[in-house]
Amino acid sequence: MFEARLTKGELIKKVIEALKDLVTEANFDISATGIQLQAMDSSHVSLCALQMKAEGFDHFRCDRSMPLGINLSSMSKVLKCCNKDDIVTLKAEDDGDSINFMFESKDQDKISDFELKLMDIDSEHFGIPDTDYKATVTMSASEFTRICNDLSILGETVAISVGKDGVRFSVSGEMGTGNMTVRDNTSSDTKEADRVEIDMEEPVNLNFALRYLKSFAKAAPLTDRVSLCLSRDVPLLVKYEIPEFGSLSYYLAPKIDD
Amino acid sequence: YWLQRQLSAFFNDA
Repeated sequence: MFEARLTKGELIKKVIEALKDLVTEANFDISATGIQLQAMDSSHVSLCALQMKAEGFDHFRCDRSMPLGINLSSMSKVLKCCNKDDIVTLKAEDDGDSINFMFESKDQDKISDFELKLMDIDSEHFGIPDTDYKATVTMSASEFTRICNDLSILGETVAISVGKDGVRFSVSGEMGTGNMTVRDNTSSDTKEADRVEIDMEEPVNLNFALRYLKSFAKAAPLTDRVSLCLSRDVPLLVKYEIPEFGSLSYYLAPKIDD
Repeated sequence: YWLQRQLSAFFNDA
């Protein structure tokens, strides 16, 4: 028996919104410690890794570890019926072929339940090597979304370079070029949400497809902050930590100059 | 011209 209840049910909705662009179906691996998901996009260029801790739920019970294969676009449709302040309960039997969603309004005056068929999905688990990233930038999640959306007007590929002057996002296309530089502002009186922290061991300059970064940025409603971790010739890690709940991380393979 | 690499070039199948 698996049962998980979350007062802030909206978090589940936001998590699925942040995944469904990249992943159409995935296994939610449930165990006594929580829920994990690892899935790649169809081009095998990016990987999403979700972690939701059992302690992050108001109630969490999982008698047997198992994968729950779910079509994310179906799940997103079901979650459209979940209102902002609803309490969400997920349930699945150990040998069942479905998952049950229950949405309760805060005042308990409306209760909806939905059942979704589970799917058998071959999961491709990747061993992600521990990386000592040479540069880590932590900034406002909404500001990062803004940069990705704004720069995509000009081109498809963004060069991210971290140097002593800050982190520069550059795009060039047929129309022209664009650069946005964000500087470390930890020494000034910037309010917490707008802080930019740059931790750099050595300068890094890598190129990435903006299309994927824009999809990752859909996770911004989950939390205020995002971290970008870079090292030469390794995938970029874009990490959204969700306080007291878990994290949503994305990996993106770099582009190389051919 | 930019060549998009795949993740399998960096991560191992677990």
